[in-house]
Amino acid sequence: EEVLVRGVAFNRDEAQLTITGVPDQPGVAHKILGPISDANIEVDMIVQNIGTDGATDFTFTVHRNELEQAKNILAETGKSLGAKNWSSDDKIAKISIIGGGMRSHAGVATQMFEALAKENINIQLISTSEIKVSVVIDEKYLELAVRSLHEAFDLHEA
Amino acid sequence: EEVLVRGVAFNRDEAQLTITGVPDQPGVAHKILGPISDANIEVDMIVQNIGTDGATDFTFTVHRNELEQAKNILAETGKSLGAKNWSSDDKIAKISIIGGGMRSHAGVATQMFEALAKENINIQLISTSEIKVSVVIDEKYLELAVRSLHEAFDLHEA
Ligand SMILES: C[C@@H](O)[C@H](N)C(=O)O
Ligand SMILES: C[C@@H](O)[C@H](N)C(=O)O
Repeated sequence: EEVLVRGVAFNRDEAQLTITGVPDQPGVAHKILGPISDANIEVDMIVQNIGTDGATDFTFTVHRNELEQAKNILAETGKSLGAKNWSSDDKIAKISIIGGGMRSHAGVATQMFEALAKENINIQLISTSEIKVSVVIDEKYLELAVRSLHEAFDLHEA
Repeated sequence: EEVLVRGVAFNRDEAQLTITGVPDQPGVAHKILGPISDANIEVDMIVQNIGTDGATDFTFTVHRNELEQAKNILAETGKSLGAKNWSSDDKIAKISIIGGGMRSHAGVATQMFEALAKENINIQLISTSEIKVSVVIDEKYLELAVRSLHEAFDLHEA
């Protein structure tokens, strides 16, 4: 069926923080994000996958200029939670395909993944909503990724 | 700052599939989702967190009535990828807070996580966009979760 992909959105001003091996129990997500939110740090993506053996990992992205503060806060949380580890990456870029409803979502996401795979670009993080598929990649591939996605979806670069 | 939370959305007609320990290399996301998309199976959430030791996990949700077919396809993919494991869960509910821009996103998400934590509801999966924070929980807590979120955000249940 016809997919209405409206465009490619991207930014290079975010950084990602990950805390690994946190207890997969009620209250933990709040313990991690609460202090970040209390510090008035803006958060964009929040990604958590299914836990294994009672633990899981939690990743979120912030503006790069708030990374230092977020790192300090996360380190405190990591210690108090007894997390396995915590880390950050400020060399990321976020890129999204906008458009398509759920009916075409799998097709749009597949096409996006294929375009990136063809350029040997590794997908580090995936988070979706009905109208948007967002991935995080190494920022050095951003221009290449944007170009190949415009080609894959037959869009004209602005 | 003022958060414009517009409502709580939820559904109980999805099932989640997870494939664990897949190589965190270009092309893998496409290998996983391609066959699902080729079978015309609709996909809603797609979640992948940061990899560790060169491997990561990939989770997606489908309509419950397409779960059997999706499971069969995923099993084939799992074997050909040499994945660690694959599993599914049809006792989930998806619940989302709609509204708020990035500026209030961390606050909205924190408030959502806190409301669920207060009811001892475990958050299994988290995926967000700028205007939406979606989580997956055990379906048996859906009514309780919807009620506590309406209270937490001072919304009137429809
Ligand atoms: C890991 C974290 O999301 C936990 N499961 C919680 O409910 O808070
Ligand atoms: C795991 C999967 O997303 C892989 N990193 C890829 O780029 O396809």
